[in-house]
Amino acid sequence: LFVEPQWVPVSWVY
Amino acid sequence: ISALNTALVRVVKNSNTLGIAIEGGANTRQPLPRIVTIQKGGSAHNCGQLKVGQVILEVNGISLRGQEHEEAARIIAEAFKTKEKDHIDFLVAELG
Repeated sequence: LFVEPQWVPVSWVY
Repeated sequence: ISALNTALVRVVKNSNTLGIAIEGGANTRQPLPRIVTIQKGGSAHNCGQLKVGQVILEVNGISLRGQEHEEAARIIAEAFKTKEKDHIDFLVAELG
């Protein structure tokens, strides 16, 4: 079962 | 993306920051960048039409489909920095 990584990157765009 | 209501939001560069935080990008469980925070006093907040939860489909007509997180963030940052335009046009999708 291929499971997508649960972490999601977050970035601020100033 | 199934039937969504999309909106074209024009963010005028009326402060020295854009002020949004985005999550996701290609190869993550959030394949298109989603707005997770909007900073008070930034141009995005001042425009009043960008909302947390909206998904950004295009920036100035450039599709973010297939763009990895860093690249999507860079495209948005460049759109804010460029002196060629005094605004950014975001095509956003409102989910739910």
